Amino acid sequence: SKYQATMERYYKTI
Amino acid sequence: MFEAKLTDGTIFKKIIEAIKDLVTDVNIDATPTGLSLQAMDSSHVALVNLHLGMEGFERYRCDRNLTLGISITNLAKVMKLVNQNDSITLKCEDEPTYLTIVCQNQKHDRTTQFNVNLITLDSEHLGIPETEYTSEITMNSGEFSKLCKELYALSETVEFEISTTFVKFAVEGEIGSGSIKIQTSADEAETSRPEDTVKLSFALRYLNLFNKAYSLSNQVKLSMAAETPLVVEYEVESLGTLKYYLAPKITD
Repeated sequence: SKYQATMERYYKTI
Repeated sequence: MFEAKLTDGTIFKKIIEAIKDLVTDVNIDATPTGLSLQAMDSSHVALVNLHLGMEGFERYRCDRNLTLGISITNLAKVMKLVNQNDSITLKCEDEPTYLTIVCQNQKHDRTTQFNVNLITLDSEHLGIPETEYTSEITMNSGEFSKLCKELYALSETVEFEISTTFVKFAVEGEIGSGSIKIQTSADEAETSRPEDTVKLSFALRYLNLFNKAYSLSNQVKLSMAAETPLVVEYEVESLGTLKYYLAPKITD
């Protein structure tokens, strides 16, 4: 199994 | 200047212990309302978010916003100097090159001081939007920690399922498959949002790293929503919260 996505996909860089 | 004193310094020590294996260099933001920290692990699948409100400190003063870049690895080494029942004071000047840490025992006859050098970091800050979590559960943190440790011996990945009446942790590995199901009617667990069920898979290695925080709180809150990172939240008594976010895995 692998990761669906890293945090950057879920949360916006501010 | 900035100065923050905690009567029970071991709380701060435990927080540093609970994040040191996930994040190495971080920016701690000191503002007039409290201290906060947000950092991702090196693979960017987990995120640590800490907030400590000024009200929880015995003394708190922060004249202007400061960003304190610090090596958590080195801070953890300094925390070894904090003994049981010591108070801890963090302080620095307005344009600091180091953070002073002062630990004092209850009898006030032993004082330890260490200046930790600060570093300049270019760290990405991610904005976490208000999220409507469809499944939330609060359970005993010691039990959750034990369960994750035991399941890691059987599989690298765990599937979480939270429903109206139960929470289920399922694993599948080379030696077989199984699950631990906890009825929400039992004292250990309760759901607050009964309407939806979400199933998501997570890496147990990370959950075990998060569980280093279990001694900070008797309870842990798990929040899930479809295609959203899991939130593992520990309330730090009267001080604030330590939250860990973990991206879900795809199971083949």
